[in-house]
Amino acid sequence: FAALLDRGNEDENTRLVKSYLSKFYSPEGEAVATINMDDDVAVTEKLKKMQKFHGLRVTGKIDAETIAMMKRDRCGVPDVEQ
Amino acid sequence: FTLNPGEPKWDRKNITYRIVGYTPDMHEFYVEKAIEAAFKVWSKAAPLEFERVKDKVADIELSFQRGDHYDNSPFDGPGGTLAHAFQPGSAIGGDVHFDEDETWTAGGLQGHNLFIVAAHEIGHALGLSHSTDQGALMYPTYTYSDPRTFQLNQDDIDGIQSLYGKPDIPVRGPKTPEACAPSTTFDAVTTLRGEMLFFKGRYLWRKHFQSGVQLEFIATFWPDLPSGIQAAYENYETDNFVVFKGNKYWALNGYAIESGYPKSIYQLGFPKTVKRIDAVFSDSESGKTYFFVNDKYWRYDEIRQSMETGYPRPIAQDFKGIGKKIDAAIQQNGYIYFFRGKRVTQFDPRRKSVVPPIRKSNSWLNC
Repeated sequence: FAALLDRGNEDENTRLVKSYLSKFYSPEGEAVATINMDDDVAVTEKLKKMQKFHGLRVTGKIDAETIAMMKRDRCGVPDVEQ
Repeated sequence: FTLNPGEPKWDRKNITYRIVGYTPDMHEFYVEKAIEAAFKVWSKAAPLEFERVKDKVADIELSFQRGDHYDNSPFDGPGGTLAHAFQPGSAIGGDVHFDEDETWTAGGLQGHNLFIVAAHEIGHALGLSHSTDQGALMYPTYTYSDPRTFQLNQDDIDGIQSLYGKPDIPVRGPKTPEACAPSTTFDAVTTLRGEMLFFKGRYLWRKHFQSGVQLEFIATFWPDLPSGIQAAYENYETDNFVVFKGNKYWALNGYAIESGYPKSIYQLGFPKTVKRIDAVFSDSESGKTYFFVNDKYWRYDEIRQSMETGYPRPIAQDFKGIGKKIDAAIQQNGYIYFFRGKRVTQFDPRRKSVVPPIRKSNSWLNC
């Protein structure tokens, strides 16, 4: 069962989140460079969209259940219109 | 369900498919059977006919690819992305690619079930996009489901019929339970290492004190457990939890079903007249487990590992006011909560009385 978020993996979690969001929640599709690492507003907005899509609590923050969902095997087709 | 922008779909009902490449993980025969069954999922739900061709380009071309295979969507090695497909259209349109770096199987444990993934990807190839319904086949994440008992969710049926209309033979599918629907009831409830699990059909709601309530398939965690669990409790003596269906029960430790299970409930000391357990809870203080069947209950001593004498007793005698045919029961903070239909009754075992008010069962799902 999903353990509580391991603070030690902060950077790894952030990388996972940004890679996931650029793959599945970027209408521009993969051709566009991954989300600008400093563009926290874009990340927060996409994170909220992902959390809403997956029926998670919409916090815009990187939390344990969001990470757990992002780590699940899935289909490669984006969740937002491309 | 959702469709793609512009709602692209095939402009005919007869659609061809070709298996362009195979995986070394499975015998070709089983790959063909899995893909044939995956197409059948959709031809049963909408007026579509699929014909397999071998020697010419087909509308839907299925292949196994690895890494970057030059369609602008490289695969990522084992795990993560399992497959993808393209919406209806010419050339690559409608094509389905499976990630060869996954382990493909006709079963459910070692690897990913090809039938389930193919059925999902063919949904895309027919024009469906991802669904937000967690019980739908078109939900983005992978969940194993036994191909022999697989049923297309009503959300998926609605989606494909919005594109291609209804088939001659009407078809209906299971609806995903909604936590906060007024009609929500539970089959079984248990604590588990600080979380709570509420069983319902093929699903369970998982409630974690920090992160709310999440709907899951039972098969996501325990592919070998049946759906329709009828009673469940956490055994504090053995740090595992026990689930009951019919006259069988399973002991689970985390994701693993303990060896030697399922066992017969008659091994616990029930008479053969008992055909199923309605509800069960265990008292962590005393190590006693209470089993409810119709209007009676039994008490089992987890420490001595035996059913206590003097049972069964009438529920009404010791749990006055909770009624009979309990759906589920759980002990929390010294109280016992009895779920019957849409209502849950709090019971104080010290005073041997009901603690008003009676609440809605789904109030336990933060509704």
